[in-house]
Amino acid sequence: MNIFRFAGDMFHLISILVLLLKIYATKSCSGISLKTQELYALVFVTRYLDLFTDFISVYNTVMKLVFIGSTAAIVWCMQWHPVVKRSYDRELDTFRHYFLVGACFVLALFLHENFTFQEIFWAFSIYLEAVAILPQLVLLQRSGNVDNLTGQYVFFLGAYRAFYILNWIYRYFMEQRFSRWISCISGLVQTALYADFFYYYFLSWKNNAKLHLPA
Amino acid sequence: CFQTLPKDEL
Repeated sequence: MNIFRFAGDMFHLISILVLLLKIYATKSCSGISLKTQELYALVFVTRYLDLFTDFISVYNTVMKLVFIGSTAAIVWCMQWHPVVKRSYDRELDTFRHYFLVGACFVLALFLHENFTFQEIFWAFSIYLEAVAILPQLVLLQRSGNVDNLTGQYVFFLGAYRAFYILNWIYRYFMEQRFSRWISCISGLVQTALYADFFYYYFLSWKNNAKLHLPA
Repeated sequence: CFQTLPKDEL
């Protein structure tokens, strides 16, 4: 474990806690894309298939359970909680995320390390995570102004993978081991997708103005 | 040659 990876994991955890705070505190999920949450739930379930077979550390197991549990709770809340579900922007959250699932699965069938059930689903989860934020970014552009907690949610989610890239660079030099190219390339694509969001987020912070993404 | 990283990351 190194500081970049630990920071990355903490940013990831913070992003989920910020989202839970927003939903719990405001009893509203306006501005949140349910489709992105569903994609993330699928990412965690397909990536952590080894949850009960390979024990790596208590930290690793606990974090996997927290990620799966919290994302499942958010998806449940946005669909079934009597108060929260009324604030879901159903008509704005129209990204065809099933295409993303299909494309990533086909890609995983062709591009993987070993042709085994677990490896293919692992590659699928890496590809899917890289694009899972797209419905959320599209929703933010459509809904115009972004409330603070939602902006912070996306910011920490972007920062998490950016720190993982630093972690892979660190491990390359310190452990003479390089990251799997599937993770590396997907991680770069994933972080690049946040680039314009980071730019407007920085502008809003510098000008102390409301975060506004151009349509 | 360098080994790839173990699958110990989240």
